[in-house]
Amino acid sequence: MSVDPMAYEAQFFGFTPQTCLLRIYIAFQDHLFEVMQAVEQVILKKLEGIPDSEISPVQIRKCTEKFLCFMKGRFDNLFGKMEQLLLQSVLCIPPNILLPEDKCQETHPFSEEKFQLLKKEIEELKGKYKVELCTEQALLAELEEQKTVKAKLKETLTFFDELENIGRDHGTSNFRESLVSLVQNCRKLQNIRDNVEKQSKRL
Amino acid sequence: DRTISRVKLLDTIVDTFLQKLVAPRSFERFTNCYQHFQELAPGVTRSVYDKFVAQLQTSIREEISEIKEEGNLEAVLNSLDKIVEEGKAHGEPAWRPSGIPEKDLCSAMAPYFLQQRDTLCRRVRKQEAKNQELADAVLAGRRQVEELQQQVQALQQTWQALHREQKELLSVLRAP
Amino acid sequence: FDELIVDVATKRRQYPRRILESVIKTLKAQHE
Repeated sequence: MSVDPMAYEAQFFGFTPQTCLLRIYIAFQDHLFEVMQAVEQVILKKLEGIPDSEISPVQIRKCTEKFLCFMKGRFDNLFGKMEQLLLQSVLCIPPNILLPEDKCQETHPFSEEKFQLLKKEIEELKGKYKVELCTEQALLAELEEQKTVKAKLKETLTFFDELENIGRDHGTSNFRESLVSLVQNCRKLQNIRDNVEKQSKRL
Repeated sequence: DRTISRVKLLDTIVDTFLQKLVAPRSFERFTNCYQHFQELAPGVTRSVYDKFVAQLQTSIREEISEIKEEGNLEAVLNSLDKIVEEGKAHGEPAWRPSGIPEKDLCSAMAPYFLQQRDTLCRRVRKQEAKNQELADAVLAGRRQVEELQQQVQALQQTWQALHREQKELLSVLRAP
Repeated sequence: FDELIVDVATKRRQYPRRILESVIKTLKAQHE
């Protein structure tokens, strides 16, 4: 016969209903024995008070045992019924009832596979987050680098501007043009000089 | 009848047990067992029996009270009544421990892991958006650097051309 | 057998809460 351990009830009560009932059975049985013993003592005492009674203590003991046997039989039979009743209707948790600490099993039941998937998803998200953080570092580093490069390039441009300005400060608005005109003028001067030299030789 | 509280049911069942234990005809049994004594002192027998019944019932009832006291049984049973009352709408059999703790724990832990996943999702999305902005800024920065480089290059070439012409000028000037 | 049942049942009642406490602590620490 398979024993129902009533583990769910034990989870609620902190003891198994069967143990509780065993405790009650033993206690009740002890009381029955004690009271029977007291009855026997009282009867013996009464007998002492009755002159020349022929009933011996042994006989009384036999009567007690006989009555106890009857009571014990009835006691066990009734206790069996009481035990069934108590197990079925007092110390039991109906099959459709969930204990508060297990509410989560009902509100969002989660299978082990699903839970593993969830944990895997979390690990992936962690990885992704780390990648994003590294990306942010790399982007910030490049922005920093760009800042330096731009500063450098702007410095160079400023340098060229200053060159322009120097030219402008000395009357040449545009270096290149002035150089070109300078070269042309030089060439003209050279031609003139050549012509002069030729003329003088001729003379 | 489910409207009776468990405590009341327990008391009723114990009372019924006690009544039936000393139900009628057990006095006959008693007198039958103590027959000689009954013949000798019928009145005493009756009173001894009545005391037996009273004492037995009292001590059993005291025992029950003690057990209730000891295990705080009334409060526990009342709280069970409440739990059953709250759950009675639930028709089909409820969940029970599977015997595999790892398996049963999943549902208990799931809400916290779901929360962690949602938090991580939000943070990843936030970081991605932030990185997108940074990436845009980096691309814009690259374009600016390129433009500046082109400007510098153009100016550099102009000045180099200038330099070449300067050399030419010198060569012209030096020419014999 | 009875003690075993009570022992297992008690663990079923108490351990999820205790495990959750440390899981929550762990998740918080990871979060930080």
